[in-house]
Amino acid sequence: TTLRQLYQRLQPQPDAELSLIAYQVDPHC
Amino acid sequence: PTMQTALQRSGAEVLINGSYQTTPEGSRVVWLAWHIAQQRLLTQLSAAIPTPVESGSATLNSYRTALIRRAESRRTPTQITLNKLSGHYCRGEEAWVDIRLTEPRYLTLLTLGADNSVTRYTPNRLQPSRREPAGALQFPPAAWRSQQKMNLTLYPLPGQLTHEQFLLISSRELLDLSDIPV
Repeated sequence: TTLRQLYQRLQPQPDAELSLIAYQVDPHC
Repeated sequence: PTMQTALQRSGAEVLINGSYQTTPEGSRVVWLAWHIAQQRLLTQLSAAIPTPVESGSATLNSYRTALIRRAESRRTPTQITLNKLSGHYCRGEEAWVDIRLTEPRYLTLLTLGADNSVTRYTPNRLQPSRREPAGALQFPPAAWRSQQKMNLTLYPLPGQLTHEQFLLISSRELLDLSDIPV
């Protein structure tokens, strides 16, 4: 599943709420 | 890519207008992230807008609509934060997601990998689909972490700062996303 496919599937779902939170992983610490 | 955004705050409403342009060979997914300080806590929100493959430019209309819809409700039923508000983890560090619900919701927690793959954390074999009650919960649950039953330990791609996302989908009705690999 790609992100694009996921968004296409969720688009017709008015009830769905998406909460996205980003993080980063640092290889130098 | 180049990007222009304007942020307006009026009471509880946050409107974000923006547009971006990518080079023709640019990335197919554009990630926008902004930070909003709320009562001394830094809440990191990110919007994901898949860009049209056939076009080098688009606007934020779709997500702006979603944000306005959320603002109109005055209260977002779902809020998530990470155990590190900065969102900056070192190699091998443990992460968990704090989730607050103001009403009972079905939840699906996914991770969007650095390679744009989508993987499902929950529901899973140990946590089948159910309507979670209003309140606070964590993934993985604190008891599971302390018993070493389930931990999320983060590692970067070799030698590079690695950007990934958690995506929580909440809904009043059950959404069947069981085909997404666990």
